[in-house]
Amino acid sequence: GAEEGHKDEL
Amino acid sequence: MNLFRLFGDMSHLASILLLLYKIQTTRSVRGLSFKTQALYVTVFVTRYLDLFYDYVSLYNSVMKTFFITSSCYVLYLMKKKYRPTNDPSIDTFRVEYLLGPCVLLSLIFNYRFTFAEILWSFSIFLESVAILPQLFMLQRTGEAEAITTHYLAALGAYRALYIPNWIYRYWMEDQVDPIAVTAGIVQTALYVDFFYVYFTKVLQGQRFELPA
Repeated sequence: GAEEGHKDEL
Repeated sequence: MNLFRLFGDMSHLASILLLLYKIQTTRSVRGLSFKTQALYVTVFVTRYLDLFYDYVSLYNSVMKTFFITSSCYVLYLMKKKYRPTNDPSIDTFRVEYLLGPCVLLSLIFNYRFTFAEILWSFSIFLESVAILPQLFMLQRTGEAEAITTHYLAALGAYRALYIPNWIYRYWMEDQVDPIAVTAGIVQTALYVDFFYVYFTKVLQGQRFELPA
């Protein structure tokens, strides 16, 4: 979700 | 994973390989900012702590491990192996002016007020400005070896490619990461001047030289 941010990106 | 993201990551990978290639072939770290490289180690270590508690994919883990180890290796090359070719007297950017605001920003803007999330935010903000000591050094010396400019171009391309990746994710996955996007746009904007000289000079076969 948006509140977590794009944590799959590097 | 979309193509912009994949090409962005490959460009990032290529930039580090170019950096290592430059150091090994010229047997010198001349023209490189130790401060920028040390900031990248800080960025990778603070962001990729999640390697220990959050598994995303094999690709993700391998890349994170590579970025941490290669950036530490570059520091070793600069401080030990090729130390005589490193000239700290032209690497004069005041890093504390970057670290302070990044700490402050990460305390204000984060997705959760936890140690891990604040560190993650900090790393995003720090990455956006980590290139400044290097660009400042380039500005001071006014010229650079072609291979060093290819390294910077690949690094800048990596950031630029993340922008269409975010646009794609917004439309196709309905996902936005406001912290990463804002910092990413700032980071890419810092390369504009460099890219102008790179495209108009280096890619036309001329030396990278800034007007006096």
